[in-house]
Amino acid sequence: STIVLIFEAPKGFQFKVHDGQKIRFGQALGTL
Amino acid sequence: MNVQERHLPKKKWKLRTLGLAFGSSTVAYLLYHQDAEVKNLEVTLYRKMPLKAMSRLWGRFNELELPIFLRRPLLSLYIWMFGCRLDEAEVEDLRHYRNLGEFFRRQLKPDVRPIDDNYVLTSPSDGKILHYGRVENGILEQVKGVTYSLRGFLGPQTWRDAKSTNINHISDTEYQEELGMQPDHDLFHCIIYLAPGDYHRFHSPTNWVLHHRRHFPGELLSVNPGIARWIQGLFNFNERAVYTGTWDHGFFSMCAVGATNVGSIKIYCDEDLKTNTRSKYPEGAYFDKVFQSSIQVAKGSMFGEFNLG
Repeated sequence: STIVLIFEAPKGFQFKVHDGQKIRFGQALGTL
Repeated sequence: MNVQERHLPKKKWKLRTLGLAFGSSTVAYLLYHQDAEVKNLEVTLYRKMPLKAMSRLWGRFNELELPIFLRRPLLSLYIWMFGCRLDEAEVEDLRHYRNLGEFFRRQLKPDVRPIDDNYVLTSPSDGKILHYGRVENGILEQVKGVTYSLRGFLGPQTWRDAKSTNINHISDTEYQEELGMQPDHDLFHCIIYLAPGDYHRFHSPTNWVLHHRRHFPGELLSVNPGIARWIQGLFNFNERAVYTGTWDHGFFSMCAVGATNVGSIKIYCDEDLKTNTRSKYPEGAYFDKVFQSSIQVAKGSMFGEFNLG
């Protein structure tokens, strides 16, 4: 199963993850 | 190269070179197309498999109540196979789970997943980041280099007053433009893959307001990274529940995509949603629900769960 997020954000939005990274719910995904 | 060849006239050399180039190109072309044909056939055969029926059967089997003496050995085997963290589960005594289905949707202890308040967007679930980035020209990547279309994934923008209700008449770029984003904004996406051993409930990644749900009763192909690299447009084929709304920065959507054996999606604020039913629908069919009063969803709050079946 998969969760897909699609969202609008200011151009400066930055992800704080990388492809293949293991993540847990509540951990940082991105910031402005 | 022998002496005779070394002294061949220039014209003959050119002909040989051209012939060699033509020959190798032809072989490469034939090999490529043979591979493409074989791959297409494999994908077609895979999609013909009765994966939804098999998943329903698997779900029903896993809702049978296990005798207490069998619960610990059987669930321990699953935990060992998929590397589950039993110490994080709210209930650690395996005898309390009546079957694998219950264990699969287990809750976690309240303190094992702190929500990071320093970031505006946090992960909605445990899992692996399959891909993320900007959405360019209405095209998303499921893994690097393998794409699917935004309009195919979300469908017509009936949740807002979009100009085009028939998305077949507009390009992918036009579809993205019709989202009506602010000029200094971009569209982003992130895909999180939940492996069998992961905690299978999911939470809100931010504070947002939910207006609309679209249920695509598609297929239940596997979504593991290997399959995502193999099948272009995978996420547009699978059964999914797409929730759209707004957050502080404009459009926001969160989508739960089902997979083989995990096609039963439950959303706590949407009891009408019924997934992986026996009904048959044409490809691309979908069902909408407009929430009469918008639902405020708080960051970190429990949103839904995937179940076996």
